[in-house]
Order: sequence, then C-alpha cells, then structure tokens
Amino acid sequence: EAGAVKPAMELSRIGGCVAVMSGKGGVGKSLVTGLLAVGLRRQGRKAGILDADITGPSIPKMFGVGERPATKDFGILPVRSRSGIDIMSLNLFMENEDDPVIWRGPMISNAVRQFWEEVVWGDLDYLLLDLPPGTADVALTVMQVLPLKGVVIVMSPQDLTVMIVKKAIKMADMLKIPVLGLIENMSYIVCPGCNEEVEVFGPSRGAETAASQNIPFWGRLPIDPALAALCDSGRIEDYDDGFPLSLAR
Amino acid sequence: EAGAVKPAMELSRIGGCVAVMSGKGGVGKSLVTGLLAVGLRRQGRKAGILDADITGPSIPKMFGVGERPATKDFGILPVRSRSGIDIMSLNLFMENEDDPVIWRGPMISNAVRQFWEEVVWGDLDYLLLDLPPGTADVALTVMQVLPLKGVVIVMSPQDLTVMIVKKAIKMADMLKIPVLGLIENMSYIVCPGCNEEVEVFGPSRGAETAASQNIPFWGRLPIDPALAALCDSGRIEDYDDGFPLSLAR
Ligand SMILES: Nc1ncnc2c1ncn2[C@@H]1O[C@H](COP(=O)(O)OP(=O)(O)O)[C@@H](O)[C@H]1O
Ligand SMILES: Nc1ncnc2c1ncn2[C@@H]1O[C@H](COP(=O)(O)OP(=O)(O)O)[C@@H](O)[C@H]1O
Ligand SMILES: [Zn+2]
Repeated sequence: EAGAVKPAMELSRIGGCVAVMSGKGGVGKSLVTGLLAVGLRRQGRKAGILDADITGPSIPKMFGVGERPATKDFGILPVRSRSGIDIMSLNLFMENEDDPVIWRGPMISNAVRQFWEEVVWGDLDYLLLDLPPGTADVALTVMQVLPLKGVVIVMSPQDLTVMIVKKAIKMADMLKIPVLGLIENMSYIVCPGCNEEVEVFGPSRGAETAASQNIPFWGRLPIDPALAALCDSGRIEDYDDGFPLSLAR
Repeated sequence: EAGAVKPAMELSRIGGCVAVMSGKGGVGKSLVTGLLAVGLRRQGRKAGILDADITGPSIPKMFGVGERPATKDFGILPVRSRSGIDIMSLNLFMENEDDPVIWRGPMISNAVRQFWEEVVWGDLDYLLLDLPPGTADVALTVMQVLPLKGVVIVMSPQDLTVMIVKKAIKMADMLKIPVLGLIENMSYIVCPGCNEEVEVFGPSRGAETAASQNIPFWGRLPIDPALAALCDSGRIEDYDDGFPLSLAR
C-alpha cells in the first residue's frame, strides 16, 4: 500500500516541490508562500499551494477561496484561485473557517500525505508547501516523503526568532534538503506620519544570518499594512508593490 | 503506572496552573507568559514557567538562563531566573540553543507530561505554561492531563490571526477549560520619529473579539522595540514600562 502510486499521482506532473518553513510561528511563512505563488503566476507559470499547516491553515482566507473541494474516484480536486493558483487546505473541508482541528501527530501527518498523494495537482511548474511552525511531524513527513527541490526559510529580525529559525535550517541540513534562500520579513515599517523607516523588531539580521549559514539571502520585506489588509480580505493576488520574491532565479 | 503519583509531585504544591495559548504562532505567547510571570513576582508571588513549546522553546533565552537542570532520584530541578522564577524547558537540555528537536507527536507529549510529573516545582502560587502554536498534541495533553485553572488567549489584530485564535478558544470550550482573558499584542507601535501611533497590522479587533466570544478583555499591548531588545538579551525581568498584565485579578 505504502509504495503503490495513487491514481491522482499518475495525473500529476509537478516540475518542483518547494517548502516554505521557519521553525518559528508568525514570521510570515504563509504570506511568503502566497507571494511566491502569485509571483510565479505573473511570470506565466503554473503554481499550486499545499497548505500543510493542518491546525492553523490560513492560505484559503488569504486567497479568498472557500468552496469545498470536489472528491472524485480518481482523487481530490484542488480549488483554483482567481488568478489560477491551485490550492489544497484542510480549512476548505471545515464547516466553519474558525472550527478547530484537534488532532494528534499521526493524523496530521496522514492528512499531509493524502494532500500529496490523493490530490490531482495536474501539470504544475511548482508546488509550494506552507509548513506549520516547529520541527515535528509535518516537517519530518514532508522532508521524508516528498521529492523536495529545497526549502525557503523565513525569519524576522529578533534574536529569539533567529535562534529558532536556525533549528529549522539545521533540520534541513540533517535531512539533506537544500536551503534555496532566506527571506527576512517584518524587517521595518515606513511610518505613514513622517516616512521614517522604523525597525520595529530591532536591527536587520537577515544578511548576517544568511552569510553565517551559507545560504543565499533573498532580501528584506517590510511590514506593509496595505498587504495585511489585502490578506485579511482574501485579495493577496491584488498586491502590486512589486515582487521582491521570485522562485525562478 | 499512569495513575501513580511521581515523587516530584508529592514535593510540589501549586496554587494554580494557567496555560497561555493562541493557536497562531508569533503573536507573543512566550512574551505574555514571561510578562505574566514577572508581574506575579513583583507582587511577591511564587511563579514557575513550563515551556511546553518543545520544538520552538524561547523562554530560557528570554530570561537569560542556560545552565542544564539537575536531575535527582526524586525528580528534575527547575532552573531559577534572576528574580526567582522557576523555569523548565527542553532547550535547557540541548547542547546548543539552536539545535533542533526533531520529534513526532507522541515524544513531544511525553516530554510535556514529564515536565509536569517529574519536575520538583515545590511551592508555587502559579505555574504558567507557554503552549506552542496549533491545537494538536501539546494543547490536548495539557488540557487533558493538567488541573488547569484556565487559559489566557493572545492575539494580534489581523483577521487571519483572529480566525485561528478562535479555533483555540473553541478548543478550550470543547474541553471545558475556562478562558480567563484575551490580550491583543502588537496592537500598534509609537513612531520614534513623530510619536504617532501606527496600527501596523490594521485596526484593533481585540475588544470586539473578546466581546463576541464572551471573554474578559485584558487590553492592548504595543510593539515596544525596547522590550524586544530586552527579550533578545535575556533581560525580560528588567522591563519596567508598567505591567498591564496581571493574573491576580
Ligand atoms: N510583510 C508583511 N506585511 C504585512 N503583513 C504581514 C507581513 N508579514 C506577515 N503579515 C501578516 O502577519 C500575519 C502572520 O503571517 P503569516 O504569514 O500567517 O505567518 P506564519 O505563516 O509564519 O504563521 C498574517 O496575518 C499576515 O497577513
Ligand atoms: N509587544 C511586543 N513588543 C516587542 N516585541 C515583541 C512584542 N511581542 C512579541 N515580541 C517579540 O516578537 C517575537 C515573537 O514573540 P513570541 O512571544 O516568541 O511569540 P509566540 O510565543 O506567540 O510565538 C519575540 O521575539 C518577542 O520578543
Ligand atoms: Zn513617524
């Protein structure tokens, strides 16, 4: 059973799987996953997002999608966003978007595996995975089961955060998964009152962290209240402030 | 075995256990846990912190403690912070603070259970638990095994965050654990350039969320770069900007 190829997998041709992780919660993994997918779409590529944050899924809300995925005998069909990004998330199966999923590790890992094996992803250039915080069940399952091209690491400037993000980088190294790049999010905010750049969580440590870990540094993202508002209203695909993030490097 | 009282438990008399949770990562659960413990200490009470975020433990670094806990035949001794808060965290057992713990759910739950049953907490007015993000293994174990007085919920203003925080509140309700209060963290920042209050993640939704969930609202915490710097340098106990947070209500 474990080795058998599911019918959905025969219908899927995926160019590359990339997981977005950090170890630390709330640094902007979902946001970066969303921006990377939107960036790919704008370059005319086919992108999908597997929301692997099973108990804290925020991808569907960011993209304004809510209908329940259709289940066929050959597999589960992902939900397509307005600009054509295919999305699969456990939140799409919930009665209410704020209903909790109260599962333990084995069931959570199983859900991620089913999203990989039983969803008909079709032809994609990239499948992005939005990982939950931590270096536990989901990160292990994804790194052991999926043919990952690599991971993209998201951090924010606090030392406390850097300490935990390094755990994720060490995990990737231990499991022989390449780290494609490091992004520092919430790096600063531009004050609407006086236009000064305020380093809300302290001085930037992104470049120095990337250098010390021998990883490409993909740059700093500011906190942009307009972007937060778009995410809250399901319109991340309307963000137009230029895409500093691009997988096609 | 499961029912047997461990020797450490006979040596512990804990007035009340309170868990700090949110469902969402990075909203400030560890920070709020730390501030609550420091506030209790300043009121002359005895406080302990059980860092239940096994794969993302940040409590020891916030308090500047690092020595390895002593293990006796009757139990594990917690590490005491400068102002007298007793701390137990898996990070205190790691060779390096940025080494990952790559465990699955059952081992993680077991570690939390051991911190509860095998640590000699002694006489405490409050034992605070810093929960990881999510509504999975640790939240379930803590709510099913410990005699919780209640949970304190931490949110930040984004709608996306509120959706996931409501999952945690619903989980507490389903497991019949009282919600003691709701705190909105990262509510705004005061610009150092022009003193204007900037709502970085959008307008405050704390009071409205508390009212809709029928929970006491404990107020709004701003992002304070000075506080982030103190946490990064292990000196949260030196924060002196007044304590809006107090468990003794
Ligand atoms: N650069 C940014 N600008 C504005 N809002 C942001 C930014 N990064 C993150 N956010 C907001 O902060 C919240 C946390 O980000 P999220 O991507 O959910 O983090 P994670 O997936 O790491 O938990 C989201 O609601 C998101 O909209
Ligand atoms: N109000 C605040 N002011 C300044 N820094 C904060 C504030 N809240 C959180 N932080 C910083 O943001 C980071 C994330 O907070 P943390 O407590 O670790 O979140 P969680 O435990 O929910 O993941 C920490 O490094 C902390 O120092
Ligand atoms: Zn200003």
